[in-house]
Amino acid sequence: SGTEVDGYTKTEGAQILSLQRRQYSVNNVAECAAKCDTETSFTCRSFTYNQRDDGCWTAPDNSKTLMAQRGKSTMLYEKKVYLLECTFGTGKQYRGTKSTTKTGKTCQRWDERYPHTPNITPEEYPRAELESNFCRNPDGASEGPWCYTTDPDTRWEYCDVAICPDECMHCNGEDYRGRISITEDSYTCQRWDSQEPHSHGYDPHAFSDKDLVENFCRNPDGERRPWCFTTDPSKRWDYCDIPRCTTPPPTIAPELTCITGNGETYRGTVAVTKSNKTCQSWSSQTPHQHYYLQMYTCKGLDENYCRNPDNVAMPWCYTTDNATRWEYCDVPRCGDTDEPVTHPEEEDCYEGDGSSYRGMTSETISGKKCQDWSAMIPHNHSYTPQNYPKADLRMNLCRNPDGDEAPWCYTTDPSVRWEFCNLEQCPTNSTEETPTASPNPQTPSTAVPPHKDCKTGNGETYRGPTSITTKGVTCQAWSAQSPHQHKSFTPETHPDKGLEGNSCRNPGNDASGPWCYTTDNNTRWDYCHIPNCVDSKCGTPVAKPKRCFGR
Amino acid sequence: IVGGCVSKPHSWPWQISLQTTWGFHFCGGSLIHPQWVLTAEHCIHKSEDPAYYKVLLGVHTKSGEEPSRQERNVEKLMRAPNNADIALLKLQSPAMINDKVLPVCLPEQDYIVPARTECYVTGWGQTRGTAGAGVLKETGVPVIENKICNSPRYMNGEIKEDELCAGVNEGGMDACKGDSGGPLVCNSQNSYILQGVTSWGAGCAAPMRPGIYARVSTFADWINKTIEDN
Repeated sequence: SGTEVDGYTKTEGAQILSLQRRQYSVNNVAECAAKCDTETSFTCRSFTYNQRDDGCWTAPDNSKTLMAQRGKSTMLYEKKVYLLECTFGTGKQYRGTKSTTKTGKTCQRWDERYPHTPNITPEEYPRAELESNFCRNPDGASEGPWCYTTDPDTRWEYCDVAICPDECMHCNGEDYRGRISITEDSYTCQRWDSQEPHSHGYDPHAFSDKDLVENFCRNPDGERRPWCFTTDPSKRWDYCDIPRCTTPPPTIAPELTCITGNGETYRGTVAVTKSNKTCQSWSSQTPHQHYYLQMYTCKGLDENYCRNPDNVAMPWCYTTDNATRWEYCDVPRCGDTDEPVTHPEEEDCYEGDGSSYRGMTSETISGKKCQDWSAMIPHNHSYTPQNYPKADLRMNLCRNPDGDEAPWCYTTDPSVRWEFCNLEQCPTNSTEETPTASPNPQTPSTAVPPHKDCKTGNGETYRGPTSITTKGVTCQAWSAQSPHQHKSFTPETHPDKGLEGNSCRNPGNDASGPWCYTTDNNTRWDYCHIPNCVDSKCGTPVAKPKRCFGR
Repeated sequence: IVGGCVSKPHSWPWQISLQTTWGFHFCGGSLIHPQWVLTAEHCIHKSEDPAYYKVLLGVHTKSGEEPSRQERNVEKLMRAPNNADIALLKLQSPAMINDKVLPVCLPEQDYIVPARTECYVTGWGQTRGTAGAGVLKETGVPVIENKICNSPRYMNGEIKEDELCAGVNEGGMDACKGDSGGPLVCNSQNSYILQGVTSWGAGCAAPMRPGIYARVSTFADWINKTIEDN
């Protein structure tokens, strides 16, 4: 509808007439929201937009600090962060308006020096929004928001701010799906679908299994904790302070003898690397120092067993060899057999129904990215590597595990469960590039595919069928002398210039492209509009690349 | 290219070989327009004189003795702003576009390739003992987000915003010396888009040391304007 604004709640038919409000003229709601987001006169907590006359005013108040009133054709937008009257973790993100302590004392204003001279000031902590006398936690105090009190005998005290429910994480928070959007150092998170102020590669569509929604803290990349890019241009990203859940984490089915995917759930006892080096115990700091045990508390870092706590390609370990800090382990892959692979691995085409296709395409026919076969988001399914160990359901590669017509995959688009892949059947009788074929090495390459209705350069080699000028007039045949007589450009004078019929041509190497004599008595000749081949086919090679990922 | 495999002939028809006039290949490049090649700025350190260089198009082998070969002299050298490792070469005459010589598409200005996107790097550079020396090789490499690439386990803060990283953690597949200037392309909507220009690396194909590419999308406007103005 164009009236929703992220980060705000909307109340139709309401307005806030704060004394400090600032009036703006805008074109739409989004512009009004931008005024609020960049307001410098005060902390903007809400804005009111009048859809009838595009009126807009920002205010330091919201419905928690000032009564909202009815307003004809107005819509009140309140910033969600200022409406939340509970805390997460240590409550560094708290931006509510509570101003009394646990024992009922009134808070001292942060900018006052009486009765207590503060050593934490708004100037020192500009992002902590030490506003009025509201409870805040600028220094990450362990029990949450606090304030200096107006009681001369009590310098400061914690406030009694409630804990928000359902906001916790297990392990390193890869499962965290909550709504915290302020970092541990009080930076506001940047939306994942935005490239401003920080451009980044965590495209929510490409990481559809990671729930990169709005600007909530997430852990899509095996970090120690959830994090986000920040809205501060000088700080690219920052960790978030998410409380740990007190309930046990959901149980996972551990892989004990072999791995699927990248082996994150491997909990077996292999403890040697690919080059046969013994693994260093995770609890040891020799020969290699590291912090993995503290950083990844629930990734099964037992003994010296190979593990993948940080979402890399496969289980690994620090080695006991001084010279090799770490190495991947040789944990067998579930479904591995010694049978030779007999499929055309390097061809990006499939034979038969594509059951044997083992190529690297991971895009569907409509250009959607495939979902990992091991992932259950956005589509839950049973075609897992464990269930179909011989179908090579690696990563998100197109495969045909069920004997369908062609390779397919689940898509990362939540609205499209599966699609066939962007692959063609291999030619059955092709001689191209095969050693048995006898291509003539002297055969020159085709300059321009014949009859392709586009031109390269100035179109001197254009041999397409277009026979209408840029003004829509039909061309006169090159061999005709009516309505326009001509001698310079005829099939006889230029036999190699393709002057057959009445198609547009460029026999005289005109810099502006193909042309023709016209059938209009008043226009002797005119140019034709022939699209440029380059524009339409850049990046689309005739010989399809192998797309080789192998070593 | 270390690892990877020998490419199918002419399946990367925008790949060019940048050579000295006496035929020594030292860098790659990408045809982005019939008369323009994009390469790495460090590839034109050898000489300020365009006449020092020539461009081979439509070839599969480094020696380039193929009927499809086209050879062009260089008319002009243009360096990208901000000391980026990107340069444009204007050819003295346009290349003949055909099924073996074809420009690659350019990305939109400031488009960011999502992490984990599978892209392909090609070139005639060193193979470090892996097969295929002398013929155009390719290898697929996933893109690594700059946040990860700048972490201590990878490149420890050395990667700038106008660069991108691509590679596999375990190493073994990478561009190498002689591939510089060549393309890193990613498939999108059935065509290949030039997202990177092979720039540098900490060795070749070492674990946790991905290849570093100049980020083409940062300079898309500059590229288009330079071509238009020249």
